[in-house]
Amino acid sequence: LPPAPQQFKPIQHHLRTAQEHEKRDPVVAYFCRLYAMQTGMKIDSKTPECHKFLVKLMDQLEIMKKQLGDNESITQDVVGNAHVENYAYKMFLYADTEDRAGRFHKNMIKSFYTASLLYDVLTVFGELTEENIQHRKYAKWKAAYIHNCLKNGETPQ
Amino acid sequence: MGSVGSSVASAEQDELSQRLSRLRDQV
Repeated sequence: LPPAPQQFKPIQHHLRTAQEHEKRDPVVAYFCRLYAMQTGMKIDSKTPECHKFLVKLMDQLEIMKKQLGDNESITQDVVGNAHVENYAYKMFLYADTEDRAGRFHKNMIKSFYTASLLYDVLTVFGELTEENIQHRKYAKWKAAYIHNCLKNGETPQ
Repeated sequence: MGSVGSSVASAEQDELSQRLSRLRDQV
């Protein structure tokens, strides 16, 4: 994909997460891009550079769907939802365990942040559950808080 | 000319929406 236009800053991190999961978990990568596509269309699909970018993203999604064709996570929403939700929760749990053990490092910050992005992605399947809304809020806040503490040389509480 | 431009843009958007619907079609 070409670099995303400025208007698509809100989906930049979801697109990066897709790229990072291309090999590790293509289903997660697919739904991150689908989320980016749906959100991107809401942000701006008229401006030529945005439209061009969305067409490229759509091309990529269609290719991925073909490649993943017989995967039930792609063909059935309920399975896809469970797959992304489990993955997000695993990320969240890993970061939370590290946090509670007082082990603060870049990897756990990234896991909190990625979990929060994946809870965004879950909205492609419908409204989030109250629990997922809370996890997303907590993960986003924790990632920012611990990041700032480490940057300022402070110990997170 | 403005109206031709806007109809082209709207047709392009429709095409993108249709492709998105096809993508979301459950088997």
